[in-house]
Amino acid sequence: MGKVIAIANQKGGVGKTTTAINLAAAVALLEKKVLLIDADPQGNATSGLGLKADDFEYTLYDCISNGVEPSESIKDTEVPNLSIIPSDIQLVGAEIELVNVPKREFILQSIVEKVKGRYDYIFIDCLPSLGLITVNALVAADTVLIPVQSEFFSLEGLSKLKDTINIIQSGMNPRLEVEGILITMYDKRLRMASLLSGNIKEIVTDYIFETVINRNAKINEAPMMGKPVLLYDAASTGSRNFLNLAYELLTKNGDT
Amino acid sequence: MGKVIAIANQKGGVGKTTTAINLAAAVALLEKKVLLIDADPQGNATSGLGLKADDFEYTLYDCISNGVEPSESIKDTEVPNLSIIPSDIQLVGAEIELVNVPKREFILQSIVEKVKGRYDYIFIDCLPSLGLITVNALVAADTVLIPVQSEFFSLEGLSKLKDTINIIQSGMNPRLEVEGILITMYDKRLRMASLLSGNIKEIVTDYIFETVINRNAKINEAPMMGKPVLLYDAASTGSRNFLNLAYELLTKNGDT
Ligand SMILES: Nc1ncnc2c1ncn2[C@@H]1O[C@H](COP(=O)(O)OP(=O)(O)OP(=O)(O)O)[C@@H](O)[C@H]1O
Ligand SMILES: Nc1ncnc2c1ncn2[C@@H]1O[C@H](COP(=O)(O)OP(=O)(O)OP(=O)(O)O)[C@@H](O)[C@H]1O
Ligand SMILES: [Mg+2]
Ligand SMILES: [Mg+2]
Repeated sequence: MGKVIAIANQKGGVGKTTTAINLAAAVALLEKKVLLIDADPQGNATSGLGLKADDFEYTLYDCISNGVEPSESIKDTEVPNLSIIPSDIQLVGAEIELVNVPKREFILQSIVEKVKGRYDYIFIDCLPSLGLITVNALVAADTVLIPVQSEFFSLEGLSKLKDTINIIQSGMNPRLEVEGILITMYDKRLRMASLLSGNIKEIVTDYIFETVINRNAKINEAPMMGKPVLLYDAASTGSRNFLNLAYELLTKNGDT
Repeated sequence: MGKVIAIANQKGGVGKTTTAINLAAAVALLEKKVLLIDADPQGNATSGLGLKADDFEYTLYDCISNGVEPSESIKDTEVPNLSIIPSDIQLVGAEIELVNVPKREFILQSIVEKVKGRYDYIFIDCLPSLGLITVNALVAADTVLIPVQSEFFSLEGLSKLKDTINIIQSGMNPRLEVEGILITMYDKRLRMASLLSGNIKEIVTDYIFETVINRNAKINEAPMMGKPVLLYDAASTGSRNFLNLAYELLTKNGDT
């Protein structure tokens, strides 16, 4: 039965999509069946995996607002064992449309339930917000993986995200846990980065992934080619980091 | 009569808040009266200028949802000539509450009108979204300054932002113009960055600021001290970049 992991942080640009694409691809390359759900109207997970508008007919928006079955929206990617429910700008509309819908926080959960059985892992890439779409993702998820940069604004936002997670745990999704905190875009030359990453252990009591994702040009270039870094440049530091992260995630879940 | 400039881009982490804080501070140091409005529930512009929760009683949320007069929420900062309307996580609520309010896109405009006469420039720091709060900022603004990183996802989002701006220009705010595109966190060692920044001129016809903001550790450290980079380390590349940007903005507006 698939484990659902939301990748969330309301702070913008901390590497949510980069983590979603590359972790999902690495886990798929380790022979697990994986689904990536793009829950961001920017559609970066969709384009970062090489899908263009002509490649898909239905998006997550269609599943949320137009009653399309999730199985109809699922598309294969270039990565074996990795499929995606794509998104585009239309998803912005769902945030407003959901406001007056009964059980508005449980819509994505009911969509995920329909396909959960076919996958080992389902990752949900969230937009940088604590609005209704992100709340839907946290209600649908078993755990939440939180990418953070070791920078002031990113760490400042961590406690607010934890507050939101606590609210959801005490009501709409009591089984929600934190999968772990992932340090991204780490640049060991920056004095501040090593100082702050030490601080993280004081701000949260959650699991902090031992694998750190370093700042790496290949990671940044890969989405332009529509490929995860593992297919773009398998020998890069970025690829090694994400493969290590996948091992760590599977080991932590007793799944190797 | 104050010029209102929204700093917006739905892509997360491109340097909106960093630009808002440091450009507002630089323009204030050039003897203009400046107001910064923090329209992001993360409250990064507020904390980045050194304000803590105990330093203010009212926020932008109170002006939007509780009828508090903007003049009551305005706070001084450590920078002479720079004041701020602070924000905190409560602003998340405004996004949902505004949905069923008549003329919901014009609420911030009516708030700004009340104080516009007291300032030369008003900057609005937007959250990473195209939702109702950002739409309010674009309706209240005379122009919009668009920070972009020369990276794939950031440039991909530019055309969607332009679409939203066009929609607003054709209806709710016909006078809205693009103040300019600002390239941020530029790292000349990255092959991709110089390649893509050349592309920007093909994607948009708008003014592209000649001043480029380089990636600079001091810019990243300054908000931890609650100061703009000009007060944190006046001799840094970051300070020079933002001072040059302020000169370019004032010159472009015939205001030097
Ligand atoms: N380890 C890394 N090394 C170099 N560049 C990176 C790395 N991780 C992410 N990036 C780049 O940083 C930018 C921000 O990352 P990304 O878009 O994944 O963040 P995000 O949290 O998904 O953003 P948003 O809040 O807009 O959804 C992207 O251009 C991405 O290519
Ligand atoms: N020129 C720069 N050099 C180094 N670091 C920078 C620079 N500009 C911004 N940063 C850092 O990058 C991160 C993202 O910048 P910032 O928070 O200003 O972006 P934003 O667009 O406001 O993000 P959000 O979408 O969450 O509102 C911050 O940690 C900031 O300190
Ligand atoms: Mg993203
Ligand atoms: Mg910001």
